Amino acid sequence: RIESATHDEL
Amino acid sequence: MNIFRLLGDVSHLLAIIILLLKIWKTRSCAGISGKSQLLFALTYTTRYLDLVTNFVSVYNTFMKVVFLAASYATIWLIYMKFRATYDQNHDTFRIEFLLLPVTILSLVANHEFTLIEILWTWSIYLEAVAILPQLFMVSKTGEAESITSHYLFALGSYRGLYILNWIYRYYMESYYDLIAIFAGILQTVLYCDFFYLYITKVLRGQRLQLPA
Repeated sequence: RIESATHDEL
Repeated sequence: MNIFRLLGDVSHLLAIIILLLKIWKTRSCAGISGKSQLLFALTYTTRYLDLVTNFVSVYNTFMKVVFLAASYATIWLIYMKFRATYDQNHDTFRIEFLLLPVTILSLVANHEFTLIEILWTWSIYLEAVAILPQLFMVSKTGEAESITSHYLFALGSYRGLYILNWIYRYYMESYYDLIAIFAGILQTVLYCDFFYLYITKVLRGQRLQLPA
């Protein structure tokens, strides 16, 4: 799993 | 935030503004694929659903609003205001051939099986191929106005700069997102032949002529 909780990129 | 991502966002914003100005000033959307613009609007709509629920920064919110507004304004210009100049006969790419695999892949390869996350993933995969109808249209018409090729160069560069941003973030923040990286590489690769033509021709003042 890739930890990318919230997507902070556009 | 890092310089690569900032330059990428600026390049993306520039592309969207170039396109809006081109259509508004020339009062024509000749050579522009309405289908690609529809896919971009879909991309921003499904990706920015967290616009009101998840505040990241003023910059982030501002850019999301601008991208959403500009993409819908572009669609309005193409399909409503200047629809008489919309070149339907050359904008014939079958987008269902994009939507189906993108939908399947987003259901299979995602970070989390929740609606928001699936839609985000769908938008990432869709953006990677959203330019295909436009590139297909340019190859069909055999050429593109120079302003359209500047639009494509700025748009193609944005995700290329994001790749540098992901390299930077991997080494500096140990952050990486394989879905965004995979789709971003594919998206940038699709522009390669256009980049070659742009560098070798358009920058020398020649018209962008694709080998018919």
